Amino acid sequence: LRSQPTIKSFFKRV
Amino acid sequence: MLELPLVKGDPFHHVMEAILDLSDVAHVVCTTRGLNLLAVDTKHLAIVSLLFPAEDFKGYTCDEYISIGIPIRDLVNAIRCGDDKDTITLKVGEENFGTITLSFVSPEKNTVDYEFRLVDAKLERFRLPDRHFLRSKYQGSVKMPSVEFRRICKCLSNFGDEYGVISVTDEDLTYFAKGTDGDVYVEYKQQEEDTTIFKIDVREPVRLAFNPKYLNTFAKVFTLSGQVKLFLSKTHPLMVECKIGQKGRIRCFVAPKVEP
Repeated sequence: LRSQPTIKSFFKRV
Repeated sequence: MLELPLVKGDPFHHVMEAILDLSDVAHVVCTTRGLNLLAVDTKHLAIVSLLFPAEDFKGYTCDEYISIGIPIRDLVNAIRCGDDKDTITLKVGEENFGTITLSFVSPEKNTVDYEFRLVDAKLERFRLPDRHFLRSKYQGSVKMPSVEFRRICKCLSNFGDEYGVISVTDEDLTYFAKGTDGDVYVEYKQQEEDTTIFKIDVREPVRLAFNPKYLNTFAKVFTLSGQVKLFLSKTHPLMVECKIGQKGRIRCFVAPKVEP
């Protein structure tokens, strides 16, 4: 019900 | 060479104190233009970023690109040991690269120096949202007093640390948290008369689930500024921003929980 993607998965690495 | 003047209770210290229990390392990049701090919590669910232009930092000296990992607990422990009246300077020099020196000078010119190792953590840089990204990927924003925001975050976190929801329409903003023994709802109506204190700006209604614990941690930092601005998206992390000084800012990003 409450899976949680990591914050890093939303941002591209520079 | 880097010289960073600090004062007990300034935004840099404040951010370090706030993330003390969330993260071990603060990644700091300094250039002639200013300082950029980035810290990711150990569970990788939130990011806090502090941007401080050189012109807002009295006595800031940096003559080259410096990228370092600062052990947060060591730094906070040292600052806590200092007196409120001490002048604190964080120094990274060419001759002692790999270590950081924190010098405390009292009004009587007595000195205490702390020296500790920089963390050899691989610096992870992320492309954080710019204005264009915020306009295109975020469906709504809400401006509100930071003290009020802190009060709500505390309230939500007290009820349920794990599951909260923020919803926004062009008429109202609602917060919800699910606790073990009960739930809490907080509702704010858009006031037509005065939009300087509280203002909703949405293209379409947004609802997102998040972990209240992180917002509660960051809310303390945002009281450094009178107002916070929340950016809400259906597909991207919740972002909260406050302005510091003339051009500085603190931003935090909290990963959304995915609902079925």
